[in-house]
Amino acid sequence: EANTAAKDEL
Amino acid sequence: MNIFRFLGDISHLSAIIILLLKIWKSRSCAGISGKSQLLFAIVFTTRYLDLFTNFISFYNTSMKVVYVASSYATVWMIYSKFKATYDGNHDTFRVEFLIVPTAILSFLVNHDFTPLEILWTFSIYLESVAILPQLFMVSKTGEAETITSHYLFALGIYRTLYLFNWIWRYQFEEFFDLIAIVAGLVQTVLYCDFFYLYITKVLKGKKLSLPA
Repeated sequence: EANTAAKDEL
Repeated sequence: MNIFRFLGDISHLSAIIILLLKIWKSRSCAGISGKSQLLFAIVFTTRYLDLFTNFISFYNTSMKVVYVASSYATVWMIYSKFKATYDGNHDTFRVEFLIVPTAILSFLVNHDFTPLEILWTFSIYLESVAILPQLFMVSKTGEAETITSHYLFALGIYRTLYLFNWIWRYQFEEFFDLIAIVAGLVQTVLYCDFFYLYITKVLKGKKLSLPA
């Protein structure tokens, strides 16, 4: 399951 | 935060500042694609809607504010303040061919079917192709000012560094976001031709000229 990690990124 | 992401953000910020200063100091937006800048303004607007609802860090919030403000300032300078110097005849890329497919794709491929998530996904997809009008304009005019090529290089390197950031985060944080990674790969690949020209020409003091 891909974690939506990119939300804390610009 | 890791060194790759930090350097990527610095590179992105410097690209934005380089462009702002180039237009403001030279009082001209010759050679700059207004369409790409419009797309970037849309990218930041749709990506940072959670600016006031989701506080991550002072750094994150302040960078988002700077990105949004500077992208609107750049669009304003191109289409209003210095519109006499805007080279509309060479800025002819059909942006609807970028906006419509990415909008449709963001509805089909996303992590969560909610408005904020779909808009975030749309901004990720749109950013990966937002530079095309600018690259198209450079190929049409056959050359670019040196300052513009530095802008493009910094802008291209930022997402390349983010690719390393995602490798780092996969390795050490067990985190990955396939949508951001795939779009980031597409975005970086689109710059390859330009990177080659930049490294072989501009860094040798020559002017950037594309085979028209």
